[in-house]
Amino acid sequence: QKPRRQSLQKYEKSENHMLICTDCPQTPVVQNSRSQEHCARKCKKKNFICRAFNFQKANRKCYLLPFDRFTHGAQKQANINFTLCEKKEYIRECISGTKDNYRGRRSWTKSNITCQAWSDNNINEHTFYPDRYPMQDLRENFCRNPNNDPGGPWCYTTDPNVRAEECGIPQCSQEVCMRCNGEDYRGKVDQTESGKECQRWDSKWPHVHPFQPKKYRDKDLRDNYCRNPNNRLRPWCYTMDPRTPWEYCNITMCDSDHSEEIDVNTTTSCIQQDGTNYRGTMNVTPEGVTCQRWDSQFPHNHSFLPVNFKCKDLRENYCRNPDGAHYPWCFTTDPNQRIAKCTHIPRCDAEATPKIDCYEDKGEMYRGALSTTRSGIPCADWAPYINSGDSHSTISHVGLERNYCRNPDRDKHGPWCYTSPNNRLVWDYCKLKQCESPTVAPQPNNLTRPKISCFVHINTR
Amino acid sequence: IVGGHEVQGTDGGWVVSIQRKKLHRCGGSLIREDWVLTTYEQCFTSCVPDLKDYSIQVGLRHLNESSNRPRLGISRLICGPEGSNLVMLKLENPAPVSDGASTIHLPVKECHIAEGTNCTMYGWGETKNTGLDEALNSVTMPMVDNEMCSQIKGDAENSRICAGGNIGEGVCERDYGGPLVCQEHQRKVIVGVSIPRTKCASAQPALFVNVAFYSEWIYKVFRL
Repeated sequence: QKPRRQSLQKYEKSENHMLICTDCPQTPVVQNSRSQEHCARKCKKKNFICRAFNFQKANRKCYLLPFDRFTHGAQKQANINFTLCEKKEYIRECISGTKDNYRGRRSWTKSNITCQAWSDNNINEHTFYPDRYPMQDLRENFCRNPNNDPGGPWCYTTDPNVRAEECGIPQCSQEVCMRCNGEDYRGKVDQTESGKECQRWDSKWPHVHPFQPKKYRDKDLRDNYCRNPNNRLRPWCYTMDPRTPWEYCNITMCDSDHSEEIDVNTTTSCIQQDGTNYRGTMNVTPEGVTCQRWDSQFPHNHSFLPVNFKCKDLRENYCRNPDGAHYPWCFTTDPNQRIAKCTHIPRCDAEATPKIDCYEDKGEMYRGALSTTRSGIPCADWAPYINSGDSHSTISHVGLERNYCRNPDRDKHGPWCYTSPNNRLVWDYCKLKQCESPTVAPQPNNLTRPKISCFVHINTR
Repeated sequence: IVGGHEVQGTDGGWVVSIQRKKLHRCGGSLIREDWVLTTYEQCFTSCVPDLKDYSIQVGLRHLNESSNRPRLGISRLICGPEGSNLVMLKLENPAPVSDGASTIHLPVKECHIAEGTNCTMYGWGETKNTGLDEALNSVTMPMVDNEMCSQIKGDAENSRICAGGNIGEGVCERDYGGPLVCQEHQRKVIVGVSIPRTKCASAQPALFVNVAFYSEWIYKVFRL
């Protein structure tokens, strides 16, 4: 399948905006255009200097602009009737890919010498006149590369002793570095590591995909820039090659991992939102099965190696959410159960605004429907324990319904329940509080209570 | 233990060293051959820690003999009732109750120790240069009456007891979790489990979990 020609990925799009320039000598060229893509192709034509276009949505008109946002007098305005598309090369300060198309506004060399204007010959004489090379955009004294020098954009300098020098414009892959797995990367790399052009996130061609920018507003899926909206190893993008759905992008890692900044919002005892920042030590499933260590491939093979997800804290076998799932999870040590969600870790908001049920006295009469322990482990049915005649735990069988928290042995610490048979805890208390009732008779204080000796010889063995 | 003295003979055989990555972290008490009673705070990171990092040593006299003595693994950690600060540890194998190790009796439930009774606290913790560091030390301290103690206990009421209050004597870092033991005739009973306070060995009495208050829970854990 021959790739369809597409041009819009070379533009940065601003919905409901337009660019105007009242002072500019050249006026926009207005053309009818069936789509933004069509407009982008018109703007690309070489016989016309076009740095951006305003697309008028209602009447499908294309205003091809010979200026960019940095041109003196240019102004970006909000206007719901227009979509502004700006050629990236005129608004970025980095080099994308191997082809040197830098059209930015840097005007000093890498040793900090001011560039000489291309139209000047006063200090360092040369022949790269702007008129002679109209397609090279030899404007003012901006760094350019009209001779395709392998060192990148350069300029003649204003120092008589230094005729010309490279400007040291960075590659876009180095301009903004990434931390961790690049989930927060907001740089401008728009090519994959093999040099394939990225598909726009708001386009369904050549690959239909679920990552529509409007659905994932916090992921900043702008234009066709590499991003990591789904917790892959690195930022990536869908490619313009119909045979390659997606590829990783090559982006420089930051020198320091800033892990201390990343840890600011972590929680250890409860879950906020999807629990991506949970750093607690829960390492069993709600059913009590021990979690598999992240650095182990047994019993389950997996790709969540701690070394590849350094900011996800895949320590030991603790429940974590390295992939943006709905809740922290772990691989289990049960060969028949690959993954388990750690839903027994409570939610922080549930702790902040507790709706904890309460019980009177010791809770013998509690008849509520809570059926999880204080750590969120599901309770087991009472039935087998009643039938087994476990006299140690059940003084009274009244009210032992289903798997609800109850207090059949008048435990002074409140209602409790058994857990499932394979749980590490056989039983535990439930998350219930004693009711604060003014009508409850006061407990006899120590003065009136008979004092029992601690040394009464009862042999507990 | 600050201001105490090194334990002699077979005394304190029930005191265990709870270690994380083979380093002494806090004290505990052998209440059954396969059960240790200690505190949560400063001993463990959570109620579900990675137990393979932890081990127990019994019958130790000095931490420098630690490498020559057997280590016992923990198979289960059970956190006590809300607010108790207690933890029970089930050992993977019963501790050898010979060779200097023994168990300590639990108190009768809801019992009371009279004010002024001298009881003893044990531990391998900080001595503040008052004794031999890393040796098992003990200090004797009087039980403090409830009224004075209530200011320290706050809302904890019957779940806490206090002892000590002599400046320069008391429990300190790495002793926590260890036992406060009272004796009547030949019977020794663990009445308290030490828990951290802001200062050690100050004029303010030390705070302990009242084991008698939680004895029902302890027996229930044994049973179930």
